[in-house]
Amino acid sequence: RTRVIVVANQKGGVGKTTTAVNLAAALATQGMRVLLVDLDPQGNASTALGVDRRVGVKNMYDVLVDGMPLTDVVQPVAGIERLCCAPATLDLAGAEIELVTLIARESRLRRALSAFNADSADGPAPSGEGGRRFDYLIIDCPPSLGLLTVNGLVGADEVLIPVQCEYYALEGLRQLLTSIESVRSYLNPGLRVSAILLTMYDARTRLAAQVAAEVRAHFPETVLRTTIPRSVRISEAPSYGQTVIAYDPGSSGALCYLEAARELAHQDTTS
Amino acid sequence: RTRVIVVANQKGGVGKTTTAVNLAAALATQGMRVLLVDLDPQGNASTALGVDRRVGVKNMYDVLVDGMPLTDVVQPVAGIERLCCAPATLDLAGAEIELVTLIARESRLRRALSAFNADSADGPAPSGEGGRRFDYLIIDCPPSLGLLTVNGLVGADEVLIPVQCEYYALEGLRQLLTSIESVRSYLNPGLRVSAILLTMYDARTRLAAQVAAEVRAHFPETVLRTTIPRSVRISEAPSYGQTVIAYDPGSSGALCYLEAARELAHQDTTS
Ligand SMILES: Nc1ncnc2c1ncn2[C@@H]1O[C@H](COP(=O)(O)OP(=O)(O)OP(=O)(O)O)[C@@H](O)[C@H]1O
Ligand SMILES: Nc1ncnc2c1ncn2[C@@H]1O[C@H](COP(=O)(O)OP(=O)(O)OP(=O)(O)O)[C@@H](O)[C@H]1O
Ligand SMILES: [Mg+2]
Ligand SMILES: [Mg+2]
Repeated sequence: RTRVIVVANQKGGVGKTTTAVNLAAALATQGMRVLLVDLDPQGNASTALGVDRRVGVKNMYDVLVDGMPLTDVVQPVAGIERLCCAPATLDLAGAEIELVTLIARESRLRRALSAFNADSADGPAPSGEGGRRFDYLIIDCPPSLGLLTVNGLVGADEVLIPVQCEYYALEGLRQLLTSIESVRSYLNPGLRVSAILLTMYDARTRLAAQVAAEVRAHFPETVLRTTIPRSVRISEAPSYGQTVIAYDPGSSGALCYLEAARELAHQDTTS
Repeated sequence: RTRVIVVANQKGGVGKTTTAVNLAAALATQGMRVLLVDLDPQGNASTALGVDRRVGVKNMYDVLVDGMPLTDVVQPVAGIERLCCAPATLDLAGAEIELVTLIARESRLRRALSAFNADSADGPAPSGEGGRRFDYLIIDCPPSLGLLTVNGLVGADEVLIPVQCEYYALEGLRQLLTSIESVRSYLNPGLRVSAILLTMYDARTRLAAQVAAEVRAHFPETVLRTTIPRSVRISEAPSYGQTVIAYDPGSSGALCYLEAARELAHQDTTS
């Protein structure tokens, strides 16, 4: 069974893209076949993986608005075996408004994913590696609760919420959980929050410890044991078109994302 | 004349709210009358200024969607003379989609602001301090280029762009400038980018220096001389419902925002 996980949080700059990219790379390193779906018009995840996202390249806009099969937009990621990406280009910036008047506007990604998962079970996988399906689909979202993020929440089975260890992050969490709850009751009854990941934890500040303690107290079952530290190596990696795992495999950032990936994968076997 | 400045950048977490709040407070400390307009459904600016934003409180949703006069939603900010706030509540989260089908959807804020500016020139100002108008209207936006941010760009005369000294920040700048250009040619011919402010500059990293140098090279006339350093005091202040200027007036963060405010105010007298 393919695990479909959407990485969502309407608060900006909390580490959604960094988490989607580095978890996907970590899972691929650990032997899983992973597809990263980029739903953010900024296309930061596509950039971080070094895939082509110039204007004209087939991308998630074509899938959501024109109904192009997802298989047609998937590209392999150079240098990382078992990892593919369905990129976002600037076209996607218009999609939020265009989707408002389209039929089944909230479930266009879900239709594309179910056709895709059915496809890859039968024939050769889009990345050409023989008939194996993807083990994980990781979806990166923009910082809003608009129709792109809603498509992600409707198309996924699980939500992973990155929470920056800063004050405003807590304010947004309640609003996000309310939105997830209404998606669950109206559009996707099987949706569950499978993980909260604390990011940019700066051990030198009291604020980070306070925020982390508060989140763990509220969601003891859901917060992953692994916390991602604030680390310059993590923020430098995308300027080289690399994940932190490729850029500096021994750094605390790389090791923590590898650990978080193991924890996430382990959840599957025990739940 | 009232200066109307929108703080915009669709990249998340770059310091829009922190800049809007602390510049507004700095300008007020320096004798200006300032109104902060919160267009972000997360309402982080309203929280940072400690104003009431519980459900039911009159807010920017009522102004944009129902045409309520802006005067009716303005609240004074406790503890900071000459500073008022027009708050955002969770109602605003629905406004992006609701605005799509409303008449004049892009210029509803502009209509409200011109009625407001006409009002406050004649009668007692909403903050009750006698007939004086506001010297500055500062508008905080959500991390997207949707209809809330477009309303901000159409309603304002100037754009201030906070740019975080990180890699992804550069990618987003080009997209933002393209959007500003189309707002200028279709909806607001007088709009100009009056300032770019470099934020979260971490002097210990090469990355920050590289990003800052690149932004200064591309926009030599527009980037403010003052850079805002990464500083824990800045991120701690909102958890006390305070601006960094009130929380720790001698900190580098407070001093830099006071300096940036002076630089911004000085622009007016020389341009
Ligand atoms: N653990 C970390 N340590 C240091 N920097 C980090 C860390 N995680 C992310 N960053 C940096 O912080 C910034 C924000 O992260 P990122 O872009 O992943 O957040 P996001 O939630 O995807 O943002 P947006 O809301 O714009 O989509 C980026 O410049 C990124 O490189
Ligand atoms: N100079 C700084 N030093 C340290 N932390 C900062 C600084 N400026 C902002 N922050 C912190 O970084 C986080 C992001 O800043 P802020 O919320 O102001 O960005 P934003 O662009 O308004 O985010 P959003 O896109 O969600 O609206 C906040 O937790 C804030 O406290
Ligand atoms: Mg992102
Ligand atoms: Mg903000």
